[in-house]
Order: sequence, then structure tokens, then C-alpha cells
Amino acid sequence: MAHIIVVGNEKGGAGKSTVSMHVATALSRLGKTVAVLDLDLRQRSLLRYMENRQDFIKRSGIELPTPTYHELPEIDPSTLAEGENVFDKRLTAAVEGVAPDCDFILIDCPGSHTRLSQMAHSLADTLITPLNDSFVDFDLLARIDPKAEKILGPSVYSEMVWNARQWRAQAGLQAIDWIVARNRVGSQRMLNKDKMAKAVSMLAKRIGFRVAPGFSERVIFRELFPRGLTLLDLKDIGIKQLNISNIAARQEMRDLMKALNLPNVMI
Amino acid sequence: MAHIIVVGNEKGGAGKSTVSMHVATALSRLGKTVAVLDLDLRQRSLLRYMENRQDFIKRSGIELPTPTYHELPEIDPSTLAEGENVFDKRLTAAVEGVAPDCDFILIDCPGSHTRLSQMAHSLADTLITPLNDSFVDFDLLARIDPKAEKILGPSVYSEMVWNARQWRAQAGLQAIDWIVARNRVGSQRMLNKDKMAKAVSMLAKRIGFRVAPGFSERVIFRELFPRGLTLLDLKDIGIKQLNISNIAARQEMRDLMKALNLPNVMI
Ligand SMILES: Nc1ncnc2c1ncn2[C@@H]1O[C@H](COP(=O)(O)OP(=O)(O)OP(=O)(O)O)[C@@H](O)[C@H]1O
Ligand SMILES: Nc1ncnc2c1ncn2[C@@H]1O[C@H](COP(=O)(O)OP(=O)(O)OP(=O)(O)O)[C@@H](O)[C@H]1O
Ligand SMILES: [Mg+2]
Ligand SMILES: [Mg+2]
Repeated sequence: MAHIIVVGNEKGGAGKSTVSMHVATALSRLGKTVAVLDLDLRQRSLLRYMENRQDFIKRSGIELPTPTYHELPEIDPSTLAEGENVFDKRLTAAVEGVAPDCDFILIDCPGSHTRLSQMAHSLADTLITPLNDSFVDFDLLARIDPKAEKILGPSVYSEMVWNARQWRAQAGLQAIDWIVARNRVGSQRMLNKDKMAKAVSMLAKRIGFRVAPGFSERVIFRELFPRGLTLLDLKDIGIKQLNISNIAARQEMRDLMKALNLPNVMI
Repeated sequence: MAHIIVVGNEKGGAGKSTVSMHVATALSRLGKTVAVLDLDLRQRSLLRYMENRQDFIKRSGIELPTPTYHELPEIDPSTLAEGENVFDKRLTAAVEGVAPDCDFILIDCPGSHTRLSQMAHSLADTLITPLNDSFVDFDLLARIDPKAEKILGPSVYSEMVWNARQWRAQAGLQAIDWIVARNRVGSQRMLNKDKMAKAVSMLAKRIGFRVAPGFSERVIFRELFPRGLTLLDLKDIGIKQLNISNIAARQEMRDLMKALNLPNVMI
């Protein structure tokens, strides 16, 4: 049965699609069979990334390990049972359709609150939540006092995760392994960075997630999007010499993959 | 009649709420009467910013110029005319309620496609679209070829703006002054940064928006959120000496306000 990785955060621009593309590509490069689903049906950044990758492979002739993208099947609403939600049916049909043939299913969620995203969170074996290194983003996880020293209570997104956990417990499913990864972290030592690190680790203990090493703010994480590439592909396209920032980025990628602790994945 | 400034971009995390708070506060500090509306009814980052600001003013006793936040009025659906949309009614009621008493109404949009956001775009005198310095964000404005040299066609967000413009033209309203401001721009000289600058200016000519100088990636733009402050308030709270980055940030703020070309605003 495929292991389901969901990448979610209701806050816009946290880095969900970026993390999704990098984790899915890393798993493909390790020889795993990976299916990806993009639940952001209008923006479709992950689909666009995959399209650019296919286009690059076709134009360059270079065979790159690649996840396979799957659309959610259309469902005729008249076939739904009483009280059944069409989005739930589309998602479960997509997952059941690919699960037998792959090692991992990676699901990218939109930066807003949708029924599809709620449903995906309750299907997650592993949930990765990227987080900008900012209290604007932290505010969607929990309320904190103005000096950022005391957690005052959970916010809308952590409540949604809590509900997904309850649903899984009632269904007798294994608990979600919830991992929060800071993203676009600044390079210099800064007070804000230290405060964020403290606040995230305080919250981890309180609501039960693991904190993974994340990504720094590096142009290599975004500049390859037009060609559908990631920094892991650079050797295959003939770039032998990596600069310092790209070497550090590869290390950050490796550290994240290790922290995810995925079944049968040796880093 | 109040001048309506809408801050919008369907792409999550572009910097809409950050730009909204800074522009609204700058106008208040210039002695203008500013009403703010937050159309992200679930995330409410701008409301949270305003709450933190009120809380800081109360606790510190320091009088800071402050925009006034307004909720969208609840509308009883049974009072709607045939075919009238409840969200349209809530937004127009909110705008009409505050317009007589203020110089500016600033409306922050969510990072997704909603009816409220569509409606707000058609009410805009000035539309500010912040954009991360990344082709992932650019993809929501337009499709571009893999070498980022040719614009292939508009994307979902620019099509939505196009529709709002059509609507205004048919209603005999003045054209929207559409301004795109790059945000979180890296400090070093980078190929990606140059390519983005070229692509944005190419698109500006093609679909008719102005490009404003934007904000660099600076921690000062985000670290004051827990206290509801902006870098413009630092003098009032007793910080006389600004560091180099904060001086540069003030200049970026001043350049943006100048570029907006707002009525009766001298920078
Ligand atoms: N570590 C990083 N370094 C530099 N840029 C990054 C990094 N991570 C993400 N970005 C950029 O930040 C922006 C937001 O990232 P992304 O689109 O992946 O977030 P998202 O959470 O999927 O957004 P949405 O809420 O719109 O779905 C993009 O422009 C992306 O290129
Ligand atoms: N110039 C900047 N420098 C540093 N950080 C920034 C800058 N602009 C925005 N940020 C940070 O980037 C993140 C996204 O900004 P913000 O929340 O304002 O975007 P948004 O477009 O309103 O997002 P959403 O789509 O969720 O509404 C936040 O964590 C914010 O603190
Ligand atoms: Mg995304
Ligand atoms: Mg916002």
C-alpha cells in the first residue's frame, strides 16, 4: 500500500509546491515510484512544474527520473450515495487508483481552506507543513503573546489538523507523522530567527509535531521552475561544479529527506 | 468620495497583507483617514495586524496614527433582489458605509480566487499586485517560454483583472491604475533577478500595468507583526538610530508610495 505524503499549510506562499516538487523528485531519483496530486485546482503550480519538466525532457532528450502526475477523476454527481461529498469521492478514487502501483503518493494542498485539503489531511501518513520564518505565518498555527514568549492557543490550521487526527483515530488508522519545516530562513543571525525557532519548538511540544531542518532563502529553490528541474538534477544536465549555495542547498535537501523518516528510504 | 486601493494577487504569499499594512499605515501617518477591509475571512492576517497594533497602543500608551478596520456587514439573504449575490452586497454595503468619511479605503484580498476578491477588483481605483521575485509567482500572471524570453499568454489572475477592467469600462467608471510591485527581492546580483525584471517589464507593456519599485527581502518587513508596528513607527516608539537595512527599507517604502501616485498625497 502506498505511503501518503501530504504537503499542507493554509497560509499562502509557505513553500508547499516548492517542497512538494523537491520531495517528489528526490524520491523518484532514489528509484521510488511516486504519484503526485495537485489539489490547487485553479493555480496548479505543481502541475505546471511537472509540465515544464516533461517539456525539458522532451526538448533536451535527457532522461530524468520523474514522478507521475494524476488528475482527479471527474465524478458524475448522480452516482453519489446519500450525503456523500463529490470532492471526497474524487480524492479517494484518485488515491485508490494509483495506490497499488506506487511506493509514494504526494499530495500538494492549496493555500486556503478547502474540502479537498481537509480530506487529504485525514488521508496523510506523513504531513509536511512548510512555514515562512515569520510570525505572520506562525499566526495560522497558533496565537502567541506580543513578546513571542507564551502560546495563547491554537489557530485555524492546527485545529484542522487536530480534526484530521481525530478522524483517523476513530477510523483506527495510524497517527499522522506531522513535520513542520521552516522555509526561506535568512542567512544572518537575527533576533526574529531565534524567536521563531523558540516559538516553533514550544508549539511542537504543545500540539505534537516534529520540527525538521528546513530550507534557507536560496534562489536555486525557485529559479529552475521554468525548466521543471530541481537542484538534484543539475549533475544530469551536465553541471559538474556546484557553487557554495547550491552545495548547502543539497545538504538542506538531504537533511529534510532524512528527517522525514519515510519507509524504505535510505539517505 | 474615497479612493479605493485594492491589494490583490491570487498567488499565495506574494506579500498582499504586508503591503496592505504598510501602505495603510503610511497614509494614516500622512494624516489621511483610512478604512481597511480584509476579504480573507478565514485567515484574517490584516485584521490580526490591526488587533496587534491596537493592543500595542493600549499597553504602551503611545498614540500611533492608525487606520480603522471594518468588518463586512452581515446581510440577511432574504433581503436580496433576484439574482443578487450576498458577497457583492456585503462588500458594496461596507464600502458605501465608510466612503463618505474617509480619504482612502484599502482592501486586502485572499491568496485564492473568491467572489469577494473578484468584486473588489472591479471597485478598484488603484490595484497593487505584489509579486515574489520568482517564476512560480509569475506563472499566475502569464505563461512564458522556458528561457523566459517570450510571453506565451495571460494566466488566470491577469484574466480576472482583465474582466474587472471590462466591467468598469461598461459601467463608465475610470480605468484601474494597475501597479505590480516586486517583493522579497534578493540583495545580490542574480541571473534570476535580471530575468524576472525583464519578464515583468515585457508583460507590463503587453497587458498594461505599471511596475513600481518593490521591497527587498528584509526582516523588518515581518518582525514587527506581533506588535502591529511598521518600520515607519520606529521613531514614535523611541528608536532613534536605524540600522542600514531599516534606512534602506524606509526608502523602499517612500519609493513605493511615490509610485502609487495617489490623489492629494505628497511624499
Ligand atoms: N527556500 C526557498 N528559497 C527561495 N524561494 C523560495 C523558497 N521556497 C519557496 N520559494 C518561493 O516562494 C514562493 C512561494 O512558494 P510556493 O509557491 O512553493 O508556496 P505555496 O505554499 O505552494 O504557495 P500557495 O499558497 O500559493 O500554494 C514562490 O515564489 C517560490 O518560488
Ligand atoms: N519584503 C519582505 N521581506 C521579508 N518578509 C516578507 C516581505 N514581504 C512579506 N514577507 C513575509 O512573507 C510572507 C508572506 O507575506 P504575506 O502574508 O503578506 O503575503 P500574502 O500575499 O498576504 O499571503 P496570503 O496569500 O496568505 O494572503 C509572510 O511571512 C511575511 O511576513
Ligand atoms: Mg502551492
Ligand atoms: Mg494575506
